[in-house]
Amino acid sequence: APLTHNNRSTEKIDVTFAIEYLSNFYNLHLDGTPMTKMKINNNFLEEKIQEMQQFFGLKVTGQLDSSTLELMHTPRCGVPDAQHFT
Amino acid sequence: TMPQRPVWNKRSLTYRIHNYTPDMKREDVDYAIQKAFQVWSDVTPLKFRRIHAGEADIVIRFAYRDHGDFNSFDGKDGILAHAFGPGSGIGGDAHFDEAETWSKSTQGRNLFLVAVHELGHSLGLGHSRDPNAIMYPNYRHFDLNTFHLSADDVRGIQSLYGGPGTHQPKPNPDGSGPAACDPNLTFDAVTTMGDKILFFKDRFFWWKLPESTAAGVSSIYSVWPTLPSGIQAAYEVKDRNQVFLFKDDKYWLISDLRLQPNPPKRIHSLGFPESVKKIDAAVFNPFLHKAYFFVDNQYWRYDVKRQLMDPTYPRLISKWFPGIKPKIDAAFYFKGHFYFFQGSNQVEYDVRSQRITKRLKSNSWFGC
Repeated sequence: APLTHNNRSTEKIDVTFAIEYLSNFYNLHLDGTPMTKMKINNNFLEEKIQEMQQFFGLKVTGQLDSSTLELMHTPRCGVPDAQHFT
Repeated sequence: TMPQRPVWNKRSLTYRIHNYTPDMKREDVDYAIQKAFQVWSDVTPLKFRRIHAGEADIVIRFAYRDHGDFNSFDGKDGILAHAFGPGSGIGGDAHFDEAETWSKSTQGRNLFLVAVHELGHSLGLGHSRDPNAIMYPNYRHFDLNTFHLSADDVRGIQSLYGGPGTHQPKPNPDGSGPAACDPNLTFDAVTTMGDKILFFKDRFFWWKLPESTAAGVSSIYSVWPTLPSGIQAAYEVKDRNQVFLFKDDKYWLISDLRLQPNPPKRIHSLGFPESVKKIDAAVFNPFLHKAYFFVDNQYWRYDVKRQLMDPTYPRLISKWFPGIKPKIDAAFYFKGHFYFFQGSNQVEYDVRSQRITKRLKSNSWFGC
């Protein structure tokens, strides 16, 4: 049970991080849903992950796999890849 | 490039270093920023001048967290820096996250490399998908001794500003670039490429759709950075989407609009004798699937399928192309005709009936 709990907790941190990343750089809109509730439209999130994976030449799965997360954690420029920087 | 392609409408830009990071000596910051500007000025007509007071086009700042532009920094790592595209006010400004450890070496984040990237944004570039490009969004350390912009970076910036030492060339005379309507205009080489006709002249080429009088002009360097200027002959094998470009004793292949990365080949590998040092003009005959190469008063015929020079060549141009005298500057095939360029004149030659059908000025395609 503790292992499952830890896994879920890590997964939640990853998803929160990914949502923040995709909001910053791939124009992901949360439409006012609190990020903690994770009620974001899964299809839209998947699409944004795919967009990011395609941009970086990763395998396009739409899933937060390890290579995608690793790339998201790489230091980078703050200018979005997919929209105006206003 | 950025959406809507924002650019600076002047070629001389000012910059100001608003403050310094305590991580580096001031002179090292000055040097890194100056060198980063130089990377871009080397490949464009842009000039950058540092000012110490007053309003600069591009302001360099080091800042922590919230710093007044609604785009907070996030502490160490994560976002390292950001910059705004060309524009007034904050437009063009580049901000560096002071939470990073900035350096002139491989320790921490190299200021020069990040500055080259951010100044790319300041000039109007977006992010590149090419991991070799400095405009790739993620930080990567390059060898500083051998650092150079990638072809993608160069193509991007030159699509906005043109090549070094030039203004963005225009097809009409305005004192910059070649003038398409000059009655004495001659061409180095002409070829079709896909649905367009390309007219090569010195460092530039005009490109246009055959049915339209509107023409664009680009520097050769901006489109194919490794191709030399002064292309002397060119022809297209349309059904293979291949264009061959010739200069001196070398030739290059553009396949599906991309210049092939292999080094150029020697024309002698096509079967020319060593005495031939360059080709004046080339044209492809799609009926016979053969390429004609014009050298002084003679021409050779090359079998594209067999990849061999046809026997019994060279032949005299004036004997086998009645009415065409040497020497030929450029030639191309379009809709059943060869078009031969000789000085400021052009001849339309019917391939099937083997006779001249029209005499034109060389720039007749530009609707002058």
